[in-house]
Amino acid sequence: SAIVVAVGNQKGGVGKTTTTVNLGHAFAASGVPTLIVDLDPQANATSALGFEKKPGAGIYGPITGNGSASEQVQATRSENLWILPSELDLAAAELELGGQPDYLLKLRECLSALKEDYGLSLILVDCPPTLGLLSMNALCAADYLLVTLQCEYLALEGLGQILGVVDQLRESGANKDLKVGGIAMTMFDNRTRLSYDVWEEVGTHYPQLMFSTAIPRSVRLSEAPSHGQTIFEYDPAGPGARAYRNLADEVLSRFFPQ
Amino acid sequence: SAIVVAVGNQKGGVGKTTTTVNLGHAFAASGVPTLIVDLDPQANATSALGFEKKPGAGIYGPITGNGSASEQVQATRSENLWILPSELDLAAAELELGGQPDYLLKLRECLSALKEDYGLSLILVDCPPTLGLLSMNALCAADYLLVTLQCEYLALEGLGQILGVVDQLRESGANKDLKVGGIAMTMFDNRTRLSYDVWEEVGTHYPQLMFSTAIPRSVRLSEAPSHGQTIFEYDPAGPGARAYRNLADEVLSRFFPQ
Ligand SMILES: Nc1ncnc2c1ncn2[C@@H]1O[C@H](COP(=O)(O)OP(=O)(O)OP(=O)(O)O)[C@@H](O)[C@H]1O
Ligand SMILES: Nc1ncnc2c1ncn2[C@@H]1O[C@H](COP(=O)(O)OP(=O)(O)OP(=O)(O)O)[C@@H](O)[C@H]1O
Ligand SMILES: [Mg+2]
Ligand SMILES: [Mg+2]
Repeated sequence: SAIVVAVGNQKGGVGKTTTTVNLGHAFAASGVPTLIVDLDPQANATSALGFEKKPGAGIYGPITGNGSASEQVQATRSENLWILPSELDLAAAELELGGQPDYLLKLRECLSALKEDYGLSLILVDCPPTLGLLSMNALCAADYLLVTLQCEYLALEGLGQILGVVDQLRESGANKDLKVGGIAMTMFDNRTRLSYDVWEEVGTHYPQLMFSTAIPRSVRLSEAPSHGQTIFEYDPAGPGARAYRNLADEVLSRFFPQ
Repeated sequence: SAIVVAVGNQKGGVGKTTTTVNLGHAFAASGVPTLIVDLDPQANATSALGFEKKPGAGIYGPITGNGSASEQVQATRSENLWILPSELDLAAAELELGGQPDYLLKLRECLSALKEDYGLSLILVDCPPTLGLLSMNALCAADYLLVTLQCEYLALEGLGQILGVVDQLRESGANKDLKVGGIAMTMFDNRTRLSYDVWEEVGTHYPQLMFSTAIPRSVRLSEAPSHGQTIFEYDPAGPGARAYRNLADEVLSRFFPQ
């Protein structure tokens, strides 16, 4: 049955969506059947993969108890890669979930049937930039949290907070199997001292968690979503594609040790 | 009485905090008494101004009905500049506010007494990267929304959404005086075509709203918060300080027409 990886960090703009979409494609390209779940009301992963946001077509219905998740899954252009899109109404889910029993387990329930579908090996969940009920649902559905960390000072500040939430969810029993899968360093700019300082800081405090592949800052990565393409379609021979391919190999060998 | 400006955008990492802190200092330096309210549980504006996050010292108490906002205001090192800090507990406010009557007007009530204090002319509110109850409170307390827009494709996608929310709040009567004060373009990188494309796109659709000063991408701006300094303390003669000084002049002439 598929493993679930939440790609999260409450700090905004740190590469969660870019990592979800490009890692997902890299996994699929190496033969690992992968589903991307867009749990952000901004629906950036949905449009980065070339899909329109359509009311009623996405995770909002299933997570609020209307219909099944698997009927909302769509195939992408790439083999072995599927998407469960988002829509603007998902922003309302934060308020709607609040009053319900088991409000932290709604996504977990949605995904439990999916894990056996499509022959999936991996489900990646793109989280919004908060620690609200949507992100908490992702963490309660996940086997691993993958933190993306921009090589900047303000991003470093919030790292302890999200790692602390994982401990709380595990210890409270909301998700006793949740582990931190790793920290992926993004937007590494080798022209700035700041990037090296942040890299060293994370390497000192979390050496076991940090993946050794740095995703470089590359304008191709920020151009690709405007064409609805992943980096492997838009600039397959460039530094962004190379880095995400290497990161994918690292993540697979860590989560699926042979 | 002071005017209130919410600095917001649900897209993460688009320069909301960097703009709030540096615009605030620029206003103060030109003799405009300014208060910065950190309404983000990440408390980035608090640490960027050199303050520690301390439980009980911040906006969380007042916005949930405990104590007054004005007793939480602290003076910064800079003349004419004060801060109302944030703290981690503020994340709980989203859930706590949900059930109360007038839950959208809590911040407005907190700030109404403050407007007459300290001889303030301007209150800047740094918003979290969502359209949840904290950001909605900021919009309901504000005279103007200042949108910061990173010169990237994914940031452009969300612009219509936040502008739409302003219309809804105005038309529903939650805040009938709310106006969009302007769009400040941030992290403009003159080496990439993408920045020019986004600039042109916004200029075509929102010519009246867009400020003509582009904030350039500059590593000094992302280094300054690690020293708890604004750009005017850290690199006063550099391109970041020049741009924020120019933007401050534009904003003041638009909001306080002589
Ligand atoms: N390695 C990179 N090099 C250059 N640009 C990048 C890189 N990774 C991401 N970006 C760009 O930086 C911006 C932020 O990235 P992204 O949207 O993936 O972050 P996020 O954490 O998902 O944001 P949010 O918090 O809003 O969900 C986007 O415009 C994206 O295109
Ligand atoms: N003009 C700039 N040049 C270079 N770096 C910048 C610039 N403006 C902001 N940054 C850096 O980019 C990152 C994102 O900026 P910032 O944190 O201000 O955005 P934000 O919108 O407040 O993010 P969040 O959505 O998490 O609240 C930070 O690390 C910041 O230091
Ligand atoms: Mg995202
Ligand atoms: Mg911020």
